[in-house]
Amino acid sequence: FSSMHVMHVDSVQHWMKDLRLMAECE
Amino acid sequence: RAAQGRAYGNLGNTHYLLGNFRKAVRSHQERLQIAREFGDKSAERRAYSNLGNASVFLGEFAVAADHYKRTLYLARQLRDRAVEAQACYSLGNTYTLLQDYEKAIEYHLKHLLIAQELTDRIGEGRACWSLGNAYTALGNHEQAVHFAEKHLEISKEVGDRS
Repeated sequence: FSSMHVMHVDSVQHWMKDLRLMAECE
Repeated sequence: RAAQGRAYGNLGNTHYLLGNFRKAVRSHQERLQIAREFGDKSAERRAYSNLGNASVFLGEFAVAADHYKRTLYLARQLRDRAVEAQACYSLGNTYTLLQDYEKAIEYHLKHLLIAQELTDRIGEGRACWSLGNAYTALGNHEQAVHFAEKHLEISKEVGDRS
């Protein structure tokens, strides 16, 4: 697993896609 | 001052959604400061989550892990199991980005336990998926196949074809 490979771990990519839209409101 | 805190939080979220992660961090740090002044633990917890998320997109994974650890500590103080699970999941993924797979497994297992306790099958499925990948990265193929099978079983149950 190289560092480039890490960015493409499917479960991490899925998490980051969700995270990008996650803003916890006041 | 209380309104300033809420405004900084909302400003941080808006910068984040616009992709202005540096500005998002600055706003959430202000929000954090005001939450501390008021002893508002929930707002402090939210600020740390938001700071962790922005740090991930800045590529500052070690900083993100520190923010998520603070989130986890406060979630435990607030006795909020769902937020605790979310913090563990974030830490598992962040340690994967840091290529520290032992730590990633430690947090994904914590997430798995809470998801089971809350009978959150979707969360459980994600934990198994993540654990399968982390064990693969470590070359532990027996554990990897165990979690891949669990992931498949749960995906079938919840009707997730992807």
